[in-house]
Amino acid sequence: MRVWSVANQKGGVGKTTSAITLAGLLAARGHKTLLMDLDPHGSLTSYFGGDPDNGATGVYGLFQNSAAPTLKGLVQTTRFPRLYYVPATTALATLDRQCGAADGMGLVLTRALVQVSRLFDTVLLDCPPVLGVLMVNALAACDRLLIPVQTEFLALKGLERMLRTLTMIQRARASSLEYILVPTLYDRRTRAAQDALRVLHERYDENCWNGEIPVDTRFREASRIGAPLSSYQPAARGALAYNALLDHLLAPSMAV
Amino acid sequence: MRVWSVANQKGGVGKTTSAITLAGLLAARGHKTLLMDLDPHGSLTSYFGGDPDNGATGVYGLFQNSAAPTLKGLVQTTRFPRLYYVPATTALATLDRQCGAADGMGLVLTRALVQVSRLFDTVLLDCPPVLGVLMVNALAACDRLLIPVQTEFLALKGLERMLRTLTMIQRARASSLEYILVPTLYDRRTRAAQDALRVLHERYDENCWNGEIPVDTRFREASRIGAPLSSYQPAARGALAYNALLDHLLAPSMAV
Ligand SMILES: Nc1ncnc2c1ncn2[C@@H]1O[C@H](COP(=O)(O)OP(=O)(O)OP(=O)(O)O)[C@@H](O)[C@H]1O
Ligand SMILES: Nc1ncnc2c1ncn2[C@@H]1O[C@H](COP(=O)(O)OP(=O)(O)OP(=O)(O)O)[C@@H](O)[C@H]1O
Ligand SMILES: [Mg+2]
Ligand SMILES: [Mg+2]
Repeated sequence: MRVWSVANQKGGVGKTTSAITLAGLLAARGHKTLLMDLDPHGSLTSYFGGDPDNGATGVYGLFQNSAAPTLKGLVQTTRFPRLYYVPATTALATLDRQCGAADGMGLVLTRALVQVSRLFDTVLLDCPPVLGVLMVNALAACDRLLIPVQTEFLALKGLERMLRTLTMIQRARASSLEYILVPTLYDRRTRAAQDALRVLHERYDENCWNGEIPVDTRFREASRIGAPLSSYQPAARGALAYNALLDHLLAPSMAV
Repeated sequence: MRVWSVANQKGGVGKTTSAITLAGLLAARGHKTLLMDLDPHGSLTSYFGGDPDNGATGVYGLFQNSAAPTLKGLVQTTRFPRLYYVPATTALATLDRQCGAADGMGLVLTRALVQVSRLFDTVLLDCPPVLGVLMVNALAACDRLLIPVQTEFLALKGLERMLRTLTMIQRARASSLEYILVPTLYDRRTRAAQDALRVLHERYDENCWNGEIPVDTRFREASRIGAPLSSYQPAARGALAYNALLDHLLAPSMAV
């Protein structure tokens, strides 16, 4: 079972969009796919019609010491074949304060995912835009990290901080974590985006995907009807770009 | 002294852009203005050339029990007259775990801001995209809350959660908190944005500003040179829109 985290401490860079679009493509290709919403704001959960304010446990339940539910019991279906998700609840926002300095809270997800390793081919973890116990869990549990990066200058400055966080987490992991930078919200007509993309390749080339996800207003339309873009309009520019990214991620001798 | 918070748990909706553009306009109109970066990711701090990874205290220092620095001592200048800021540091990401259930941590900013009430006309608090001790502090300390809302459907679902958070915080405040919704990233050519804007007014009309901030690529150019758009290109569409918002916010008998 592959476990991919999608994370970046910068908000609004396309984390949830990337996780959902890639999961939609994987499911369409026949892979049994699980999405997990780790963001207390619950964008992914709302996308599929769930309600993050609904008290039912979701991911939050996994972190409760006594009688934690099994991960299998939290999995919800979507109307798309082979595509499942575990919802977030707003209670997740209290986890950092609850966990405090308590050790061992960084491996909750790793232990939970073992329970479903025969049920799914790929799990995608959608992270909140903040470094906390949920992101630490995701970075500990995954075998690959996707970092969507908006193609603009301020986002490049923030990227250095994200990569420093990664170095910090690497020390706690048994095996080193491969990461791939995914340029998103690329508007090829603006000079600022072209320059930012060039700098991204100059500085991080061996870890940066050599494609980019273009700005495509159809992502918003897809989110309105709660379908991955790849199911709603498979020939849309944005869907084709994520399809190329998925080819790159699944290629056998993937260096990055 | 006016204290305005800019907050929304959804990432990438224009919180930092709104805080910086409004502060630039206030300073240009002769108001002594202070920006505070409450986001551990430090977008506002990077914008003005600061380094969130630089160990110096910044906002974080205010939360340390022993020998907390004075707020006055943390204020940095910018190259723009009458515009100052207090930087964020990445250490802010550890605050929630440190504070834990400890009471009274929700009023640290309120107490600190009293120290500078004769030095500034307006303070703008740029919040991180997560409900934690920093956002709680900002909502307790401010006398008005600006909520930038992207004009798209998923953002409207997230708005209900933000307003529920606000209701929760209101109970802990002495006086009730006025909030104003600011439609951002509005692309008048797409139907999805027009529909979302209409729904926003249908549901929240008495709290929603009757203008909108258009998509304007010059915001990215401004962030590249570290200047508020209003100083870089005062006649740009985005700057004119924030100017109209500021007129609305400063109008004497502002209902919203
Ligand atoms: N390639 C794209 N083209 C156009 N719009 C996009 C694209 N990718 C994402 N969006 C839109 O941008 C907004 C932010 O995307 P998304 O919510 O996926 O970001 P995020 O990083 O998950 O945000 P958060 O930090 O809140 O978790 C959404 O409205 C989404 O529809
Ligand atoms: N009206 C606008 N037109 C075009 N681009 C914009 C506009 N407002 C903001 N942006 C761009 O969108 C991106 C997100 O904006 P910003 O960083 O201000 O959002 P935020 O809500 O503060 O994000 P975070 O959740 O990470 O704090 C930035 O690249 C910014 O330049
Ligand atoms: Mg998201
Ligand atoms: Mg911000």
